[in-house]
Amino acid sequence: LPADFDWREHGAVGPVKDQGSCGSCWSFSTSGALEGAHFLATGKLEVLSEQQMVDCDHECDPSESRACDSGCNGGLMTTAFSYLMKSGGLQTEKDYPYVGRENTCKFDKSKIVAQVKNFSVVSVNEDQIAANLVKHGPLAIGINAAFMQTYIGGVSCPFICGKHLDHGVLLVGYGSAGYTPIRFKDMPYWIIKNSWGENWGEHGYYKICRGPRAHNKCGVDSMVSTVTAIHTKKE
Amino acid sequence: SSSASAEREEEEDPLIEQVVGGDDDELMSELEAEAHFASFERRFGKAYGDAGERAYRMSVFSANLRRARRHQRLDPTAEHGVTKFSDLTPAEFRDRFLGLRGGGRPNLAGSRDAPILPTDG
Repeated sequence: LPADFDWREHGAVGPVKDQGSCGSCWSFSTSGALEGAHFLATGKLEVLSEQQMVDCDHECDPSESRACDSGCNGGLMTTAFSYLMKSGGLQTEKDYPYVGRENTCKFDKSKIVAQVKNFSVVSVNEDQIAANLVKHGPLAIGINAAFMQTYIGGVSCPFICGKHLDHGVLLVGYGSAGYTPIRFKDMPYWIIKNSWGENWGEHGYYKICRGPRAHNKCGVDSMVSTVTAIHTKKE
Repeated sequence: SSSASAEREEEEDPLIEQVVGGDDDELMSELEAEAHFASFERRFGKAYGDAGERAYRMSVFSANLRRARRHQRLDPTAEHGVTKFSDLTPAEFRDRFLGLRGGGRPNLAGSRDAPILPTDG
């Protein structure tokens, strides 16, 4: 594995988006992962629609009846991948723009640009997470966002942080040495793309520590899913 | 009742309350709090419906400044402070901006574990 890796430097990550006052983080995590997978499959970065999932995806996890995708009321990335496999795929952001509230579904199958070939759940193992990131592109992950409301920058590594996952984000890379002035040392970290706009965090991104001493900080390693895409040609 | 609600939500944050001492040395005067809040309003283009709503949001903002200081102590390698969410209670923040259901259980039928990849070399 490379010591440092960042999919932003390879063109697989779209612009930072803003979910607004709507609990649709799960759809941004899902679209970000598919944008990356589609880039790997086709060499082209397409900015994909979250609104399609907000409006049209009501897939439920059969083993947990309360865990259904439900627009601004929340959802899960894995069930969203399942929806995308069933529905055929995602339209572009331009075709189906984000409005930040749930509307009636206007999905147009003829405008699909990215399709899910397969998706998997990655084990709670940092090396495997890094390997899947490098091989398959950005990963959809869950995190405990308790420290994110007040986050401005730097490598977050709270002494204590819950592992209950309440926020869906996108893992786009990792670094081996983020200097932390207070501890006078370097600290390895994950690079996470959020969906709260560029005026939050480090231009929309969050860094959280990784490595043996930070194992699964804020539950960041607990729910990681990878997706592969197939190339869709427009007729 | 709004102020009491904000205080109650602060008390519901057990992780932080367990380890942080008093903030007496960091208490702001009303004037300082007003200046901070006015700066926050300008920076993030905030506008409130009436004076009552603004006063409530200012009380939430002050509580969040104290919370940010506690976060800074608990998370010293990051920088914590005023963000565009500083006028929201933790419950409002959860309701409006978080949305991962089921605690993130990935037990979807049909999904499968990713194959183990080699990580050396």
